[in-house]
Amino acid sequence: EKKQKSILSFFNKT
Amino acid sequence: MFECRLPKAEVLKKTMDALKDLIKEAVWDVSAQGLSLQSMDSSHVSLVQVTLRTEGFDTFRCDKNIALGVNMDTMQKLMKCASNDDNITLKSEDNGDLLSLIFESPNGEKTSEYEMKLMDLDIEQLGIPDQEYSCTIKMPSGEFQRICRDLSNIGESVNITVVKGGVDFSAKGDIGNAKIHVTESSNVDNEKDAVTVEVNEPVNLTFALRYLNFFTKATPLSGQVSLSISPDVPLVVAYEIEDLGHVKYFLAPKIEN
Repeated sequence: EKKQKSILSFFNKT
Repeated sequence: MFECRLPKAEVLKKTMDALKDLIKEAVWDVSAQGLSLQSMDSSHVSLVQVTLRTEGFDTFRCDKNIALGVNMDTMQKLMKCASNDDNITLKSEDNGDLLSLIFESPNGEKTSEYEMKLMDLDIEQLGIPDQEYSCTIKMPSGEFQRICRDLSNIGESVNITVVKGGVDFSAKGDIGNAKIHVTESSNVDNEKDAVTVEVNEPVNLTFALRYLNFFTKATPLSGQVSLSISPDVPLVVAYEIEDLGHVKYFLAPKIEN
């Protein structure tokens, strides 16, 4: 089963 | 003081249509470069980024950088009051709490002015890294919309496999399976009908169709869509707005636990 990643795992808050 | 004018309201109406199902509130950042917006959806799975460059406007005045916090539903409702051919002026004072939207008919016989209350929003901004992608697919936007819609009948996710010369979109579900293969165009008279597939390395990734279907609300903005894909990073779905800017969506992949 594949799990939905969060966009926050890839882009940092500025 | 901020004031800008576009010759046709249609483009801004379409831009609002492309955003309002994905995000409820957003901040338009106004600077000498133009208007820009960045926002995540409420589940933090995707991110949308819009750029409307100064050069694409009839007139553009921005004395000081300002942030216009808007309710997207409200702005879209007001934009719907403009006819596609109307020219549109957006106006706001530097420390004001209102955005004026002025629609003028092409013959100048009707002018409508709406004022929208602005919101004080604190929206997190993310740094989007510049990067090279393993694969870039360009295809007719209507075709991509159709593929996402059709595969939603089968499953919740689409697996995108890009190899030299073509791309497979496949879905699996309780009722069965589907695979749509799109081949790179060999010879195309009209650029808008072309499918191009650039592959530095083949990729295979899975994405939620729910979000891709939200993204395809931008289809009326552009005849072509580009999909940029690399292993284990967000997919970029980009629609260029001719002479004005772009709407780009970033979607986090689904990955094996």
